Amino acid sequence: MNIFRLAGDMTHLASVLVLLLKIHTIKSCAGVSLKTQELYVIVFATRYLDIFTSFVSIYNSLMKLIFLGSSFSIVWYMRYHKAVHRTYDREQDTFRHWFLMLPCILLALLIHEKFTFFEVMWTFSLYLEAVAILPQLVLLQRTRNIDNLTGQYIFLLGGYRGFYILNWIYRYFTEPHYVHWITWISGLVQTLLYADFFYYYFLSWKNNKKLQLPA
Amino acid sequence: LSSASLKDEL
Repeated sequence: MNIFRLAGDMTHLASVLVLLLKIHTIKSCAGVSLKTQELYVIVFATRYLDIFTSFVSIYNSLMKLIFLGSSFSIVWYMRYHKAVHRTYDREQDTFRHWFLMLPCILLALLIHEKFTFFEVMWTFSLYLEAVAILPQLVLLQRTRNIDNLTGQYIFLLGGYRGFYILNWIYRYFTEPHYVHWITWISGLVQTLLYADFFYYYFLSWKNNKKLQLPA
Repeated sequence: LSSASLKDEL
């Protein structure tokens, strides 16, 4: 464990807590894409298949449970909690996210480190996570004004993988044979997808005005 | 072992 990875995990944890806070306290999911949340449930479910078979550390298992639990509960809230479900703009959140999964599963079947069920599912979850934010970013372009909590959520979610990139660079230089192109490239693509969001988020913060992505 | 080391990440 290094400081970059810890910062990444804490940023990721903060992003799901911000979203849970928004949904649980103000009972609103306005501006939040249910499609992205559903993709994240699949990302964690396929990423943590080994949660009961391989034990790395208390920290590792605890964080896996938190990410699994929070992503499932966010989807549950947005789908079945009456008050929250009412604030979900279904008309705008129309990204066909199931079509995102197909190329990811095909790519995972083609490019992976080992051709085992577990490894292919794990690689699939990496590819899927890289594109999971797309429905949310599309929704952001459509809903003109977004509230601060949603903006912070996306900012933290994008930032965590950026810290992971620093972690991979650090581990590359400190651990022999630590080379994982698949993880590195999908993590880089994932972070780059946030590039324009980060730009407009920074502008809105600098000019102290509402965050608005150009249509 | 390298891929195992990667699996220590979330």
